[in-house]
Amino acid sequence: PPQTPIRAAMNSIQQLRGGLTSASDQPSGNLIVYFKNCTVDPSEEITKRVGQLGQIFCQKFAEAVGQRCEGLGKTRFTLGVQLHYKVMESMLKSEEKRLSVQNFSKLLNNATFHTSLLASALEVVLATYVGGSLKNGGSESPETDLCFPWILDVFQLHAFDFYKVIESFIKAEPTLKHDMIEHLGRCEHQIMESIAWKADSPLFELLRQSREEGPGEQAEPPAT
Amino acid sequence: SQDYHFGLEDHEGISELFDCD
Repeated sequence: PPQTPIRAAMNSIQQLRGGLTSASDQPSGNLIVYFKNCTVDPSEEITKRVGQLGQIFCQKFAEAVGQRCEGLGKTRFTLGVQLHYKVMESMLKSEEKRLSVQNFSKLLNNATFHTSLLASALEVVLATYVGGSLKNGGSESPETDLCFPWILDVFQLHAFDFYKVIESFIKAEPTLKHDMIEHLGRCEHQIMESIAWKADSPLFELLRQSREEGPGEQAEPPAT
Repeated sequence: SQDYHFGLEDHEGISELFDCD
């Protein structure tokens, strides 16, 4: 049958949900082992943070889409949590292989890492649901208001921190569809072109530090 | 992911990006 925008969107949603049928919205057994191997066990903090971010997400979702759609917000959030745990496990397996270590205490106790990872997973979920209408220039669905960088405002996340997880996210989730990889690439582009250069961006502090560290690699002239 | 430009080298990963060991 011909591929209509609605059919394409439905397929993407089915594929996303299909890929998460065996995933849980709780950490898997493998993830729990990684948590227990940490010098400081992050389990409690992770669960607490997911709960808090869930409340914020559902509230902002309902404000944007309509209070009657609160249930939809919860469903989207649950899918995002499932995806983020799945990707976290895959990332840690890769890191274990690459670094030959099993103690990821610093990474797993880094709140910004977890928030950025959850935000990336939710961006994939939200973009999948909005998919068809956005691609065709339509804006009938109020969910188009939730497109990037909406999630950064909801979680009060610096764009530069979100940017840092994108590549590893794509590598860790090989079932990610082509159009979703393109979407994440566009988010990256948007961050580097504009959003990362807001006054409170951590990028300025990093640039200052790198200048103070003395002559290393020379920055390109501003015009370039 | 063929059209995505991977900028990280093979020896870099998420741990380095979040300033971890």
